[in-house]
Amino acid sequence: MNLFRLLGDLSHLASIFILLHKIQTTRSCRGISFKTQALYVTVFVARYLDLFYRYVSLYNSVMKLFFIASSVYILYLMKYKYRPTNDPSIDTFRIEYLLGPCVLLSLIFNYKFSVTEVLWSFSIFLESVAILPQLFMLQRTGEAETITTHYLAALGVYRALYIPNWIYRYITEDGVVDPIAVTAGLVQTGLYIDFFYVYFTKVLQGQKFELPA
Amino acid sequence: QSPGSAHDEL
Repeated sequence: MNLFRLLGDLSHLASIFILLHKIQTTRSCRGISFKTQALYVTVFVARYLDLFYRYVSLYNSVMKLFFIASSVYILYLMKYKYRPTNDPSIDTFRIEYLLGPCVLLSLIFNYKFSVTEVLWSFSIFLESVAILPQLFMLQRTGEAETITTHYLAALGVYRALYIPNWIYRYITEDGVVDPIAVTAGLVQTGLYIDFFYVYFTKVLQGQKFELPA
Repeated sequence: QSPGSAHDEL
């Protein structure tokens, strides 16, 4: 564990609390992509199956359980409690275009051709693109509530902080590098660049998040 | 040690 990863994880944690706060206070999940949230549940379940056979630390296990539980809870809120505020007609990204390639990539690139290792790879690849339905929705509506942009920013910061974490680990752990995680992580962080540009130049200057027409 | 150093990450 190093500071970059800890801050990254805390940022991830914060993003979930921001999302829950947004849904509870506005009593609405407007602007949130159900598809992205469903992909996150898939990611967490596929990756954290290792709770059953790999113990890293109490911190690690508690975080994993929290990420699974909170992501399922968010789906519940969207699908049941605040269902009328969820508009599937603008959440139109075709997730089969993400799932298919991720399945294929995980079958080719994995550290061992076993069920758990392929699922681990799959979760890494899927996480890297899981935000796309959300960004697509943003692009489509052209605007977002400020709180929703804070949620996305916290998620982006989490991913961005994993990059210095890997550099730090490479230096301090004698050249250790995880090619699958690093490649997917760079792609994932890259997807946030456009968003961050608008976030920093508009939202943090007190303006509304609006994309040019 | 399991393959892939990121296995101990979240």
